[in-house]
Amino acid sequence: MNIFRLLGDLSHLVAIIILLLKIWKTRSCAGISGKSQILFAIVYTTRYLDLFTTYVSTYNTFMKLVFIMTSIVTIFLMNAKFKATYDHNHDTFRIEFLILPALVLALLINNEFTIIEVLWTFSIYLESVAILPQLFLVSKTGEAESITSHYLFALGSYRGLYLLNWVYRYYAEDHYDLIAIVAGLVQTILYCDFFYLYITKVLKGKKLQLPA
Amino acid sequence: QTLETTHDEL
Repeated sequence: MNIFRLLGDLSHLVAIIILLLKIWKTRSCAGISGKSQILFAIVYTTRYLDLFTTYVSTYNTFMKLVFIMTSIVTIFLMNAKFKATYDHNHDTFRIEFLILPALVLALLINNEFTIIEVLWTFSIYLESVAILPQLFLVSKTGEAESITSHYLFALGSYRGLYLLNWVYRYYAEDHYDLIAIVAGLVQTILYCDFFYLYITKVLKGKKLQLPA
Repeated sequence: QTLETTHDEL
């Protein structure tokens, strides 16, 4: 565990906490894409199947369980408790266009052709694009609440910090996983436009509003 | 890089 990875994990955790707090405090999930949240739940459940087969550390197990459980709680809040506030009309991204290619790619390009490894690879590919429905929703409504922007910034930073972690591990431990690195690059690049708007607008106290 | 597929990251 190096500092980049720890900061990445913490950033990921902070993102989830911000999202849950936003929904809970405002009693509303307006502006949040339920489709992205479903994709994240699929990502965690398929990636962390190794909870049953491999033990890495208490930290590792704890975080995996937190990610799986909070993603399920989020889906419950959006589709049951605060369903009335959910932005159905704007959340129209077709997630099968992300799930199916990720699955096909995972079947073709993986480290090992076993069920658990293909599902791990699928989750890595799917995670890299899982934010697209959310970004699509923001672009459709043309704006995002500050709290949603903070959530997106923390969530986007997490894989960016992982990239630094992989550079570090390459030099310090001679360890690298090309699948994770390429997917992590794609994932971070997808956030670049948002990062720019976040730094130039939200951090200066303005609302995140897209140019008309 | 060893070809073990244990993933120690999240």
